[in-house]
Formats: sequence, structure tokens, C-alpha cells
Amino acid sequence: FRPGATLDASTWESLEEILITADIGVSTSHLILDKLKKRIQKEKSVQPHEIRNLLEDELIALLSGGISGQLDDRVVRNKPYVILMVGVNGTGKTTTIGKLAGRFSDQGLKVLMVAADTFRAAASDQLGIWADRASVEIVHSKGGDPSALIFDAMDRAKSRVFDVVLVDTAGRMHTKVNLMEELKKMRRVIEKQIVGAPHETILVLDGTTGQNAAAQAKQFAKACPLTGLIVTKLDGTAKGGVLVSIQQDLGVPIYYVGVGESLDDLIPFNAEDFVKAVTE
Amino acid sequence: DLSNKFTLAFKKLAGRSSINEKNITDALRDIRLALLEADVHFSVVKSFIDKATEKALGQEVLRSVSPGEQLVKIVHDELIETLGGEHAPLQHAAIPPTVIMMVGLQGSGKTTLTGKLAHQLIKKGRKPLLVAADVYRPAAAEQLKTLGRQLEIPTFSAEEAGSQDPVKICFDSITYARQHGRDVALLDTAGRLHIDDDLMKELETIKAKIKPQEILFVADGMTGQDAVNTAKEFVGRLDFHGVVLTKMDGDARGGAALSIRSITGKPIKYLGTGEKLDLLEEFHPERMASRILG
Ligand SMILES: Nc1nc2c(ncn2[C@@H]2O[C@H](COP(=O)(O)OP(=O)(O)OP(=O)(O)O)[C@@H](O)[C@H]2O)c(=O)[nH]1
Ligand SMILES: Nc1nc2c(ncn2[C@@H]2O[C@H](COP(=O)(O)OP(=O)(O)OP(=O)(O)O)[C@@H](O)[C@H]2O)c(=O)[nH]1
Ligand SMILES: [Mg+2]
Ligand SMILES: [Mg+2]
Repeated sequence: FRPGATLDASTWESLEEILITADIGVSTSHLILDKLKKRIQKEKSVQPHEIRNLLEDELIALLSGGISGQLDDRVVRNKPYVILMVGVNGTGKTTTIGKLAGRFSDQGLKVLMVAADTFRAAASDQLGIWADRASVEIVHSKGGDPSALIFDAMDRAKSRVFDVVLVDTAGRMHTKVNLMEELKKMRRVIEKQIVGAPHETILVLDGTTGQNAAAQAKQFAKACPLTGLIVTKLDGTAKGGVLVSIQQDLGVPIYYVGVGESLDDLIPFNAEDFVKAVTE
Repeated sequence: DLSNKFTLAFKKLAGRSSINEKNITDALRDIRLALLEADVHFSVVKSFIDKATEKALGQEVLRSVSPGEQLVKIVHDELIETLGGEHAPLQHAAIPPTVIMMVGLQGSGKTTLTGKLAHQLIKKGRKPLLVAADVYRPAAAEQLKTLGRQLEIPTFSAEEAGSQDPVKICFDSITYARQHGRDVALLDTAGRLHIDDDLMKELETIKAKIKPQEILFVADGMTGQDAVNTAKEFVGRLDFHGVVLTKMDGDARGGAALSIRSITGKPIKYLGTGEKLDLLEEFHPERMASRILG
């Protein structure tokens, strides 16, 4: 390529295809391609194989814009460190709590699980099995108002000197006002009981979800300030590209990625690895 | 915003006294973006727009009094036609029990759908049996048994089969159904990745041994571009009979519907529209077309 040169239409289309099929989304993809275009025009020459690297640079830059920081470092800042897990139905909240409990427990922290999904069939049983697997304690629901359970659980968290409290909530559509109000109420109960809590409100996103993940992030963030994200099911073929536009919008750390259904299948988010998977 | 893109495309045409081919392809470019934003797969959109372009340029749009409206109609009709004709009902067995098998990725809504189908069948006077063939997910059997208790129908699980083998659980459930006068057996299988060869083989084995009348691919309505990958693999391995799109009570546009239908050619039979067991709707292509286009 010569300076000021540009790529041909078919190259741009194949770059667009890479981004869109990774769920990056139309407007974000075009934003990235515009930046790439400008950058290529500035360079003296660009070899075809270098284009992929330039594309990866743009993606990594967009993903690194917000606050960074690992949850592992933060959980030791307050005791008990209260983590509220939220998200729409079936994204992997309960399973992820199981994985986090195992991880923190291995780090020598005393973990308490709170089964505050009092709605869905066998939700409490499901979390109970994870509590066994991770060898941690759990406060079980007896049905009814999740806020009442949370109230009791916070008492227990304080008196028994737990290091980390993981609160599981029922999956809920961000479009259901009454369910989002219920979530706000749960948060208020936690705030009243423990100063500074919840220290984390983490949105769990399903890695196979398309552009709707952006709407989910927006609406959940409106209901309660989110402190981080976890993306699950990236052990499949989905790329989770919608994270890029969510990062532009929210700027909260992406803490972990779920890569399977077992206790150990949770890895810290790494922007380089994530982007390499998008462009491969 | 999606609906604005679509409306804009036509406003551009509507305002003109005469239009040319470039106006049409420009409008279709906007529609292409609208479909991509709706999560329709990149290649599915490509072939859809190619077909729509062909129809638009071949028809009387260029000479139409209202070219914008004409183009809306072409795109809308093309979408409805692709999404499928009238509602395709579930197949029945000549000799009971009819066997309906739920398959799909993790968390897509299979267990809930199993309960919903049972609820519908009960209303029609049938006697369904719930079969908990998921031995992997913690408390999966308990989840299905809870639905069974709500519906006041039996649930056959590993416990009743005296085995942790999903194939054996499914096989024995048919015997149990016959012995207990249950005329429909609903097999709830574990969520699995389409790239997990062992677990996909497990489904192939269940299909081979039991020959269900109806295999339903249960997909999350919010699925993005990956819908094409999973649907392709599931239909390739199982040649399923129909699709159920769940969680359509959210605000996802549901482009996965077009992707899955285009790639597999199988009918979308139902939409899940909530968590309660009565929230299952028959699929209607016109409504879905409007939703995807915004
Ligand atoms: N392959 C894979 N499956 C996962 C992952 N995380 C969770 N799952 C599976 O996804 C399904 C749903 O997980 P749950 O933990 O029940 O999800 P949830 O968000 O708690 O669901 P609700 O409480 O019903 O809203 C289960 O089958 C999990 O095993 C992951 O990272 N990879
Ligand atoms: N809002 C809404 N939620 C749904 C719908 N269908 C299922 N769900 C919810 O989605 C979550 C997952 O549903 P399940 O039935 O457990 O999904 P599954 O496919 O059996 O999950 P695995 O067995 O882990 O693969 C639960 O919280 C359900 O209540 C629906 O149509 N709308
Ligand atoms: Mg859960
Ligand atoms: Mg299930």
C-alpha cells in the first residue's frame, strides 16, 4: 500500500463480517473500521497481514477504556465484602456464584452464599449443591420475599464474621418494571444492614446473547449501579463482541469469563485473548 | 434506533416523484443495517437482501405511485415468507406414547418449556409424563419434579430408572408411560454445546433408540450471530422437527428466528413469552417479521 492508500471494498466487507459475526454490532463495527481507515491512511505502507494487528489494537483500546481491576484484589478491602449477582434468565448467575465461592475459598476466605432466588423451581437446591462443591456455607430461602431472606442473611454475615457474601438473585427481564423494583428493594435492604454494601453489583451476561446485551446492561445499570461484568458460556463458539459497546457505555471492569460448567471454569478476563478470539 | 433506520429508508423513497435503481439499493442498504442490528446473521442478511433486491428491481417499484410503500411490502412479505407459513403443530404417534424431546444450549429454557408443553397437553385432555434426562445440572431433576408437582403429573427421573444414564432414563420412561397410561412423554435433556461431541452423540443415541415424534430445538430468543452455528450443528446431527424461541417477552428483536429458520429450513413452532407455565404462544410469522424490522 502507498501512503494515503485505502483497502478495496471486498477487504472492508470481510473485516466488517469478522466484527459483525463476533456480535460487535453495526455502529461499533463501523466506528472501528473508520478508525482503522484513518490509521491506514496515515501509515507509510500497510501489509495485509498487519491489518489484523491494527484491528486488534483498535478493539483492545476500546476494551481498556474503562476502570480496570481484578475482583480478587478488591474482595479483601471490606469485611464482609458483599457481592450481588444480577442478570436476565439463564445467563449463569447461580453457576458463577458456585465458581466464585470455590475461587475465594481456595484463597483462604470465608464465604457465605445467599440463595435469594425464591421464585424459580429448585433454585435454592441448585445453589445448595454448589455450596457443597465449594465447601462453603449457605443461607437457604424458604420461599417468599427475597428481601426478607437477605435481611436475615446480612445479620448472619456480620455476626459470623464472613469475608465474602455472594447473593444469588432470580433471573429477571430488564423490561419488567416490578422485577427491577424488587431488585432495587433487595439492594436497599443490603445497604441498610451493612455500611457500604453491596460492595459489588455484578451483571452476568450470556456470551451467546446478541445486541440485546447492551440493552440489558443499560437497564440494569439504571436500576442499580453496576460495578462489574461477568460473561459466561464463551467455551462455545460465540465471541461475546457486544462487550465492546457495553464497555463504551458503562466502563466497568469485566471481571471474569465463564468457560464451562465445572467449579474451575472461570478465568480472569483478558482483553488480548478476548480480541484474538474475535479476529481469528 | 432500529425502527428509525427502517422508516428513514422508506421516507427517502416516499418523498420522491420518481426513483431509480440507486434509490432502491440505498434503501435496501439501510434495511440491511436494520436486520444486522436485529441480530440476524451476516450471511443470512446478505442472501435476504439479494433476494429482496432482485424482487424490488424486477417489480413495479420503479414505476409505482408509492415506491416506498411498495418496497416495504416486498421486504415485509419476503420476511414473512422466509420465516415460514402457517403454524406447524406437534406430531403425534399412532400408538402412544407420543415422544417429544427438548434439545439445545445451556440455559435456553428447555426445562421450563417441558413444563409449558405439559400444561398445554393437559388442557387438551392428554396425560403427559415429564422425563428428567438431565443428570448433569445440579438439581435438574428436582426442578422438573417441582414443575410436575405444580401440574399434578408424574416425573420420571434417574431415581425411578435406577440409572444415571440419560439414554436408559429416556428408554425406560417409555415403558413407564405405557404402564401408567401416560400418552405423551416429554424428554427434558441437559443443555450442551453443539461442539461437545460426546454430548451431541448422547442425543443421537437417544434419538436412535427412542425415535421421538418431535425433536424441538429450544433456542434463546436473544441469541446473536452464534445462532447460525448452533442451529447448523443441531440440525445436522439430529434433523430436529421444529424450533422454539424462548424469552421473547424481553425486548430482543429476535433476528435469531430468521437465522435459524433460514439455515435449517425447520419451522418455528412456538415462542416462550415468560417464566410461568401458561406463557407459550404459537409462532406467527407476521408478528415476528414486524418485530425484527422494528
Ligand atoms: N458451557 C457453559 N455453560 C454454562 C456456563 N455458565 C453457566 N452455564 C450453564 O448454563 C445453565 C444456566 O446456568 P444457571 O447458573 O442456572 O443460570 P442462572 O443465571 O442462575 O439462571 P436463572 O437463575 O434461571 O436465571 C446451566 O446449565 C449451567 O451449567 C459457562 O460458562 N459455560
Ligand atoms: N422471561 C422468560 N424466562 C424464561 C422463559 N423460558 C425460560 N425462562 C427462564 O430461563 C431460565 C432458564 O430456564 P431453564 O428452563 O432452566 O433452561 P434450560 O434450557 O432447561 O437450562 P439447562 O438445563 O441448564 O440447559 C429460568 O430462569 C427460566 O424461568 C421465557 O420464555 N421467558
Ligand atoms: Mg439461578
Ligand atoms: Mg434444564
